[in-house]
Amino acid sequence: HQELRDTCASCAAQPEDPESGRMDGDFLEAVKRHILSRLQLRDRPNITHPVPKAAMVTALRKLHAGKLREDGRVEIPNLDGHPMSNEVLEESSEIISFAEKDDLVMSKSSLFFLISNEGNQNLQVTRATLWLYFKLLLPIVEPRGRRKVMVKVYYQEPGFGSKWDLVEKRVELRRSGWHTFTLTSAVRLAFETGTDRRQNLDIRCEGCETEGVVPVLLDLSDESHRPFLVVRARQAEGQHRIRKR
Amino acid sequence: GLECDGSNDLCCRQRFYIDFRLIGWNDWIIAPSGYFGNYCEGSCPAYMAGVPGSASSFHTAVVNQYRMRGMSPGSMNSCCIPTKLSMMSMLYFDDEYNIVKRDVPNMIVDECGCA
Repeated sequence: HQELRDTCASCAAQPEDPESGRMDGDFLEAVKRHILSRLQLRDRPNITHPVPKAAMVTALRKLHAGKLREDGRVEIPNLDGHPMSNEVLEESSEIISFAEKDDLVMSKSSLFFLISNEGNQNLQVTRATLWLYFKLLLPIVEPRGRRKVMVKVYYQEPGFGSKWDLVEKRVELRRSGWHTFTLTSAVRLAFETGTDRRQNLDIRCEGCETEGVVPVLLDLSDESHRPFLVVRARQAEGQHRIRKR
Repeated sequence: GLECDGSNDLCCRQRFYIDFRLIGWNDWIIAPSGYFGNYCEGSCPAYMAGVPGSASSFHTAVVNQYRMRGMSPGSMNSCCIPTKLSMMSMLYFDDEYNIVKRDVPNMIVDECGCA
């Protein structure tokens, strides 16, 4: 066997027996490198002040992120509640980005998202959904039982001082709750420029004041209702990739 | 595929679990709480050629038929390698405190065989 072992690469590199607890540091480093390289990360992220737990729990619970078995094999249901078709399964990313406030911008209705590009790989956005929470200030008493408002989400195209586009949606509210707005083209635009993607938004609501409705933007006393953006992306394919079935 | 149980040194799968807490990665990885970094080890002697299920591919099965008849086309050392891999989903924070969900294919070694 010795001669066999010498000639076969995968037989030779044998880390010490993990059962005996004497874990070979190099082997552990190799596994760490392996995990980071499969996630296309150069190094492990440096987490100094993670997202407030309340916001994270709400987002994950809202998006049906299921429980993972220990070995990570059970699929986490996709984050934005839409069934994921098979061909994207193998190389897909889903990114939840939480709204942040630009201290230099006085307007209360403006916020931005910083969506990383996942280790500088060229990601192709397949869907982007903005989640906003609307609070009803007064209980609904009249028989029609619904409030109708027009929500306008302005998004700025990439680049300083560039123009703003608009996504608007009529929202009917029976109670306080979350509502979604599709921003796929906005986020796709943001991804097509530079490495760190910043997406500036300005949220307006026609009829909210008269109807006693408040969109929760960045309210530090209400972290669990912080707006968040769910981006589903996949590895952009080479222009002429031949698909083999 | 065989599971390594120390009873022989034939090609088998060594289970190996890393708890992310023990390596200080549980602050940025939300789920799962650990990773099965299983690997393959062991030798692939000639008589393994005939063992059903030990060939890692049809090509290997055909070459094994030659080996069992004492004919050796080309260099005949075969290696113990993964023959079945499965995907792993991970939920983690990235540098901008986004929560990312990745489905990483071929991340966990399920079975090993000789090739």
